[in-house]
Amino acid sequence: QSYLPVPPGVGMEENFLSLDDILLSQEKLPTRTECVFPRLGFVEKTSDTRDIPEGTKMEMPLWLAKGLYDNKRRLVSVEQPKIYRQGWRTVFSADPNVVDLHKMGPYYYGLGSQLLHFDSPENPEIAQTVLQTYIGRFRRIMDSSQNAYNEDTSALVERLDVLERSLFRTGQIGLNDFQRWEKG
Amino acid sequence: ANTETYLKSVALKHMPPNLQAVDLGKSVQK
Amino acid sequence: MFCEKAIELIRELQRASDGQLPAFNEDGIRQVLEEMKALYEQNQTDVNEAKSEGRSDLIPTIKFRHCCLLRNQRCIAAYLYDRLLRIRSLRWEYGSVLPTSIRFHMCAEELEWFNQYKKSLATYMRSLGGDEGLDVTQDMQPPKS
Repeated sequence: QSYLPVPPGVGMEENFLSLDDILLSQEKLPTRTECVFPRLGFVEKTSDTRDIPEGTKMEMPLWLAKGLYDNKRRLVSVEQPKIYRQGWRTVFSADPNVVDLHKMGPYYYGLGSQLLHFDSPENPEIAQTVLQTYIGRFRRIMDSSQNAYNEDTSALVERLDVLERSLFRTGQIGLNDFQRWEKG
Repeated sequence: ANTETYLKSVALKHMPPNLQAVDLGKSVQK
Repeated sequence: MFCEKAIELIRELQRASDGQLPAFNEDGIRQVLEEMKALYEQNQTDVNEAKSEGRSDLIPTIKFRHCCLLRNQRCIAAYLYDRLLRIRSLRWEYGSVLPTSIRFHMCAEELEWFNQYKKSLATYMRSLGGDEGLDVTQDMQPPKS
């Protein structure tokens, strides 16, 4: 397999030409406009003005929120998606393995890291929870990835987020390489 | 050079003036 | 919403994640370039109005459209670049003559890129291993013994 796509960036970084990072940055964030956006009125078909009024709450793709976000002149403010708020953080710290990160994500770690670009007093807790979740789920992912030889793994990866699925794939490649080496 | 020529001829030259350059250094992962 | 066509190009490649080369989506590229032209012209108009009539309230909208322009540019660049990575790997898997079915999926400029790549690789291989050169595309797997 000599086709190696441009890998996603690590942590808060994005790789400009990475398909994964482009899809990650398509994820929606709850935002609120902090000024009027004249002539862009497409949010409400009914409204007669062609402006997006200040205070409009809208789901905005991450790439647009990052592009508009400006510490000095605040055009939009970004709220945390539900899964990164206190309530869910408590669930994750209780037992991260119970959560279906595919359904809740599927870019739980990527989006969580990108959220740190937006100022919020909760950033340290978000970063900590994302990290602890990964650590808490790592062992089970690696165990299942190392013990699933020549069998259907769809059930094993069903509840994994995108990053965890690539970790699982890496484990599977290592396992298959080792089996082939053992057979000479 | 081959890749830059290709990107320019297929897409970049049809883009607005201030968007006709893509730094291929970005294709090198950190 | 802007940039929907652009992200569709990326999704199309992501669905072919096993390295297959989908048909070149010329129509998709053209639609994204048309959207960019429209966004740029609207921004030109607003920038002129903002300058000539002091309409600084238009700046957020200008910034919004510029974000969309950058997004479209990124998606097109990534779409084309990822296809080149797939085409490059085909040289190592099929050798220098590609099957017709695959060539049908490439646009003329990709075929040109592929020919240039082959020349660069051949030049490199001639520079290896003394006079007769070395074909590095052989023996990609270790021998059985």
